[in-house]
Amino acid sequence: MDIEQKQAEIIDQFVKRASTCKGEALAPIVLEATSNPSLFAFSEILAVPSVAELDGTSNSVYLDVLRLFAHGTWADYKCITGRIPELVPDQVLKLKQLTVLTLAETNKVLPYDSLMQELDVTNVRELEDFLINECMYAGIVRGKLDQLKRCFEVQFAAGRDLRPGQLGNMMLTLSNWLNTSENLLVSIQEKIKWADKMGEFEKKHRKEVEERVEEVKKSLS
Amino acid sequence: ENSLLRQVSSLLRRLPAIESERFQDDFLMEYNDKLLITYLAMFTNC
Amino acid sequence: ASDGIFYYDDVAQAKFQQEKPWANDPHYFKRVKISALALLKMVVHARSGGTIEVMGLMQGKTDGDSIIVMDAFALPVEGTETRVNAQADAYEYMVEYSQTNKLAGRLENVVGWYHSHPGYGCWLSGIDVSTQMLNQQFQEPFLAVVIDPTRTVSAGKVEIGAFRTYPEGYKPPDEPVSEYQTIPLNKIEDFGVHCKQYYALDITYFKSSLDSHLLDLLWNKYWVNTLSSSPLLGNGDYVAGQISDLAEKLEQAENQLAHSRIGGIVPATLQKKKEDEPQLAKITRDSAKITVEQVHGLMSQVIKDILFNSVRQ
Repeated sequence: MDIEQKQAEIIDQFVKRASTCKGEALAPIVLEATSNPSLFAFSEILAVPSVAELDGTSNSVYLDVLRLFAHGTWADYKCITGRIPELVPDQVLKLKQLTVLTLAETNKVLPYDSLMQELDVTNVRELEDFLINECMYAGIVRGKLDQLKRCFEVQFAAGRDLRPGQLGNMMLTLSNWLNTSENLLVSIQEKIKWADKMGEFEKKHRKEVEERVEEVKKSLS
Repeated sequence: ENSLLRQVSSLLRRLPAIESERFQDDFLMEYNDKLLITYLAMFTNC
Repeated sequence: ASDGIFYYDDVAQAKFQQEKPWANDPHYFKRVKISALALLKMVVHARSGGTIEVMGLMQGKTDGDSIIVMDAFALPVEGTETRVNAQADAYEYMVEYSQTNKLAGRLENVVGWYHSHPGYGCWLSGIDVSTQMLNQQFQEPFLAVVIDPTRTVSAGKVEIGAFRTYPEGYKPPDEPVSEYQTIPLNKIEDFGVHCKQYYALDITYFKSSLDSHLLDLLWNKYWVNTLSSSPLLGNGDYVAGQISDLAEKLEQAENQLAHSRIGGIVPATLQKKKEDEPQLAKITRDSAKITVEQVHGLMSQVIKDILFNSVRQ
């Protein structure tokens, strides 16, 4: 939530700027957006009509860059290096940060080896520096680095832009969660009723026993 | 609203909160210990 | 109107001090009103001591038969049950603190002392009784408050008791009915010998409108910590101690039963005094309490597991 609050204003600025430009003029905006250290979401910019109009034009590379940053990873970039302009260092950093977020989507425990492979990092020290300085300090992930087990345990990862088809899964998960919670509440209600009933029964039984004891005492005396 | 969708996505990624065999073992052991205590307490009560 | 309690009337308090209505009635003070701030400070201080007893003083005023505690501060002493007068180590601190308070514009005087009994309940030990009697001799009006931080965590509510001692040799006309609490076997003698030398006051709490607002904000910040914590995991040592104590009490009860002439078949209703519960009944109650606390802890763990671990992508 913090990361969303931080980037909300930045997204608004870029959306306003993109709305007023067309074609080639969008190139510097795309470059700026994908290099901004505090921006990790690009759906809103992609949704701007002038940006969407780039598709199929000579400037469609900028749309591809934006889509790469919205949904892609560093490995995806390496596959399409020839088709899009070379990324500047700030963009490379941003894409690697977004790659970590994508990896954290599927696994909570990220082994150092797979991280180093995905991020093209040669040693553990460099990887840990990247995770700490560029990811944790940026607030996009929270977790623990386990040097013994050589893995990164992710406790929180900021959400990336949704890919087409992801929404259905999310809705299903949410509805499962809702059903589980409702069933739990119903069980708790039932248990409360059962406990009340048993309490009443216990009180009644105790009273009956006490009355019986009194009767016996009287009959004895 | 994309911002909300991202937040929901991030939240759903956190579930399940803990999922490991070791946790299940510890959790069930704790569960069994408490049930045993309850059982013993019932005996004491009787 | 709720903030009116915070107003300090110098003249009225001085008049009350001169009149000394408590001198003629050992049972004069019946109620204690503790501010949310004082309660928080005392409980946090008690909890910070872990298994070591800590103590502090309370500042406030009086209002008829009520003692109002506005604030509390910790004293730099520990282990109040290990020596005769632990407060003696902190006299200099107390005096300096009180003087500095007055300079800072805090008008309330010290109206009592609090200390903690980690894990063994809210009551006054022999040392506590003698300390409080001394305080009531020279510093009236004075109140003794005892907090059990361990049972607070275990029970999920603040375990606190406010007491005042009777003067030496005074016998109260009626025995007050106090709420039952488990006393460990190693403390039961100390509890029993002195339990009639003091009485408990009713405790209520109050907070200002600003306190309410701040506490709401704090709740928003700390509810995650509250949800994440579990008394099962945090209070393991205490529970083990309780069960061990229960076992010892059971053994003691068994020995007593074996030695009694009738062989122990004495129903509760044939006991002479109705208030004098047979030992086995007390043990049953203690065991039920331990079990209920454990079951509560387990229920919360199971509910959290179902809510947060059973949902998958």
